[in-house]
Order: sequence, then structure tokens, then C-alpha cells
Amino acid sequence: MNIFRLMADLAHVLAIVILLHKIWKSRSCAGISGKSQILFALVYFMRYLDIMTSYVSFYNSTMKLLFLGTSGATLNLIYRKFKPSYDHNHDSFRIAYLLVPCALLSLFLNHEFSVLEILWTFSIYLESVAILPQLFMVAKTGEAESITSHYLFALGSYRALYVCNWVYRYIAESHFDLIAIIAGLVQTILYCDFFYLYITKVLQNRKLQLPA
Amino acid sequence: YPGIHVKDEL
Repeated sequence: MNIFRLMADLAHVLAIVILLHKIWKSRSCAGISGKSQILFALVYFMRYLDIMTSYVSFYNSTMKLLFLGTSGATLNLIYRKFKPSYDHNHDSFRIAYLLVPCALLSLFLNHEFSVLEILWTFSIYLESVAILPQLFMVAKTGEAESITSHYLFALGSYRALYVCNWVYRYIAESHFDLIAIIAGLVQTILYCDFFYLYITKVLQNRKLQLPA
Repeated sequence: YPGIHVKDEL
């Protein structure tokens, strides 16, 4: 565990806390893509199946359970408790366009052709693009609430910090996982446009509004 | 890859 990795995980937890707090406080999930949240839930479920087969540390298992639990809770808030506020007309990204290529890619580009390994690889590929329905929704409505922007910034920072962690681990431990690194880079690149808008607008107390 | 691929991350 290095500082980048710790900060990454904290940013990830912060993102989840911001999202749940926003929905709970406003009693509304307006502006949040349920489809991105479905994809994230799928990502955690596929990746953390190994919680039963391999033990890394107490920290590791706790975080896995936290991500599984909170993603289930988020889906419950969006699709049950606050369903009337869910903006499904603007959440129109077709997730099959992400699921099918990720599934095919994980069958061909993996570390080992075994069920758990392919599911892990699928989750890594899917995570890298899972935010697209949310970004698509922001682009479609042309704006995002500040709190949604904070959520996206924390969530994007998490994988960017993992990239720093991988550089550190490559130098310090000669450890690297090419699949995770490339997918992590793709994931981070997808947020770049948003990061730019966040820094130039939201941090200056302006609403995130896209140019028409 | 075996040996390199340790899944100790989240």
C-alpha cells in the first residue's frame, strides 16, 4: 500500500458517499444515470467474486464488501425508493454497446482463460467505460448540478490515482498488470474533458454548463 | 504473466 493507492481508494469511497448523500438529502436522483450505476454494480459483482476464494487483507475484503453494498444501495435508491425522480428520458445510452465489446474483448485479451479470470478482465474493461452513460447524460442535458460534478471528479480521480500507484509499483516493486493499466488509462482519459470543465467552471463557483 | 498478476488491488 502506497500513498497513491490509499488516496485513490479514499477518493472512491468519497465519490460513493457524495452520491448517496446527494440522493438521500435531496430525495431525488435527478441528473444521475441509473445505467452507469447498473454497470458499476456489475463491475463490483464480477470482480469481487474472488472474495470467497482469495483473502488478501482485512482492508481489501472490507472495501470489497463496502463497494458491493453501496452499489446495491445506490441502485435501490434510484430504481425503487426515488424512482419517480429518475430522469430516464435523458438516460438513453445503450449499454449493450459497452457490454458486448467488453465481453468479447475479455474473452480474447485476458491473463488466463478461466471463468474467474475472464470475469475479472470483463469487470476491468467494463469499469473503464462504465461512466459513459453518465457523461452522455450530462452532455445531453448540457449541465450538471455542482454536487454531481463533485461526485464525477472524485470518481475520476480514483482511477487517475491508481495510474500513479501503478507507476510507483512498477518502479518500486517491478509489479505491473498490463490489462489494468491500459484500461485505467482509458478510464482516466474519458474524464479529461470533464476534469477541464470542473477546474475551469465548478471550482470557480460556476455551474457546469456545456457550450451550446 | 503468471506470478506478475497478483490481484491485491480493488
